[in-house]
Amino acid sequence: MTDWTLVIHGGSGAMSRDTISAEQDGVQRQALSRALQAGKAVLASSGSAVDAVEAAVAVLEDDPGFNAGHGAVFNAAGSIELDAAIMDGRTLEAGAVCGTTRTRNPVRLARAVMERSPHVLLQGSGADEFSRDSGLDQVENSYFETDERRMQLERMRERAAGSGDVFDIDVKFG
Amino acid sequence: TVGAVARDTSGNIAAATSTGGLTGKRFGRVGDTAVIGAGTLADIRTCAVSATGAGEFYIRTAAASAIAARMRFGGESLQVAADAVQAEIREMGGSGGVIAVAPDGTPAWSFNTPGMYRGRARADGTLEIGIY
Repeated sequence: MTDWTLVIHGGSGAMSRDTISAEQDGVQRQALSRALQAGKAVLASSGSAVDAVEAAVAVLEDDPGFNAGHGAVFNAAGSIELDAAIMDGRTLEAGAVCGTTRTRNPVRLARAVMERSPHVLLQGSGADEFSRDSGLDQVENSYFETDERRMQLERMRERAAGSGDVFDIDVKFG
Repeated sequence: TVGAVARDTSGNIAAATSTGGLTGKRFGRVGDTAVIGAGTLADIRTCAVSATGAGEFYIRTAAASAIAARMRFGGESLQVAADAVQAEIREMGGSGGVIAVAPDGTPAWSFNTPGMYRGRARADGTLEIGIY
C-alpha cells in the first residue's frame, strides 16, 4: 500500500462554538486548510510522517486563531507557557516540552529534544535553554499574545475573583 | 490545542500536538499534550494519536495508550477503541477529542464536545475540513 493519510485538529479554536461568527469560522477553516496543504506537500512527495505532522502543527502554531504558539492562552500571571510533543511510530522515539516561553514553534523544540538529546521531556527554563542551544527561532513571550486571549483572561479573572477559588478555571478557555 | 497524525508512503506513522494549556493556569500546570501516552502517542504496532480537551482526564486515563492497548490486546479497530476511550472520559466528566491514524492509513476521530475543528487529507484526493 503506497498511499498516505493526514489528520489534523485545531481544538476548539480561539472561540467557543456559540461565540464564533461565520467570518471567524471561515478564517479558522482557511488556517486548517493551510495546515493540511503543508502536511500534504510533505507526504505527497514521499516525505516522512514525522516531517508532515511537524509541518502541519507549525502552521497552526503560527496562526493566531488557535490555542498554540501565536494565539495561545494566558496563564494566571499574564504570560504564556507552551507545551508540545512529537513521536515517531516506527522507532518509538519521542520528544516533549512543557512550560516553554521563548520558542516560536514549540513543536520544533519537541522534535529537537527527540533527535538531539537522550531525553524525552524537558520543561521550563531548561527547555528554553536547550532551544537556544539548538539554534531554534527565538521570540519574546509577547509574540504569542492576542487581544482575544487577553480578554478571555480578564473575564476569567473577574469570575475567579468572584468565586475566590484559585482553581476556578473554565475548561472552555483551554 | 492543535495536533496532527500522519501515515507516510513508507508505512510509518507519527503524531504531534501543541498547546498553550488552560487560560489562567497556575503553579506551572501541565496538561496531557506533553505527556507521551496521554495526549500524544505514535506506535507502529497500533496507531498514532493526538488529543485535545480537559487534559487532566486524558492524563488520568492515559487516553492515547488506552486506545493503542485496546487495539493491541483487545483486537478492536481504531475507531471502536477511540470511541470507547472517549466515552469513558465523558462518563468521568471530561470533555475533548482525539484524532488518530492506523498503520494501514485508516483515519479516525472521536469527539465528545462540540466546536472541535478537524481536517483530513488522503492520497486518494480526500480533503475535508469540519467542525464537530
